[in-house]
Amino acid sequence: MALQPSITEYFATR
Amino acid sequence: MFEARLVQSSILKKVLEAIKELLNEATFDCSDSGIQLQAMDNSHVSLVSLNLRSDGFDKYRCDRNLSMGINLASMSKIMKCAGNDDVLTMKAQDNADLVTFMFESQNQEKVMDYEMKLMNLDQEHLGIPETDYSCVIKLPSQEFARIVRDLSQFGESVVISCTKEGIKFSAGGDIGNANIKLAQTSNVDKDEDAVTIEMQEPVSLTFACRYLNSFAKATPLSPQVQLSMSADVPLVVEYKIGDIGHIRYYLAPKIED
Repeated sequence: MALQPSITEYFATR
Repeated sequence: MFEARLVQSSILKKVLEAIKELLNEATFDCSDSGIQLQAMDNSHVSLVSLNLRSDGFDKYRCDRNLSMGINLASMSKIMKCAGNDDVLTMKAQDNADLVTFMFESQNQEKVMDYEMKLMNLDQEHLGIPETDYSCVIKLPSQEFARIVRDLSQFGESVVISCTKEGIKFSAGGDIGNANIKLAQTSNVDKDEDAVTIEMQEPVSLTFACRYLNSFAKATPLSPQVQLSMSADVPLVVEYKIGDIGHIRYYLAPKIED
């Protein structure tokens, strides 16, 4: 089963 | 005072269609340079980034930076009141809690004013790093929408593989498997029909169909769509918006458990 990571795991809060 | 005039109100209608499936509400950040919007969908899986440059408007004035929190369903109701050929002007006072949408018919015989309440939204901005992508693909936007729609019937995910020769979209599930290959076009009559690939390294990544289908709601904005991919970083799906700006969607690839 493939997992869907959140976009926040790649882009940090500014 | 903020005032932005667009002779083609249909552009804003299409922008709204392109974001309202992913976002319930969003902050439109207005500054001297134009209107920007950045927001994650409710589940924080994808990111929408919209940029409309001030020089792309027929008239633009923004004396002080203004953040307009907008309920997109409400804005959609108002935009439905505009004819495609109407001229649109958005107006707000500094520190206002209202925005006015004014629609004028081409002959200026009918003028409509719709005032909408603004919201205070907690906005979280993400820093998007500069990235050199391994593959940058341009293809007709309708073709992309069609492929994603067709492959969604087979499973929840689509694998996008890019090599110098072409792009392959694959999906599989209970009913079977599907593969769609697009070769780079050698010569086409119209630029918008072209499939072009700039590749440093081949890439193969898996994405959720559901989000790709939502991104494809932007298809009416542009005849071409650009997909930028690198291993282990989010895909960028970009639609140019005429001479005024662009909308970009970011989606992380699925990872094997």
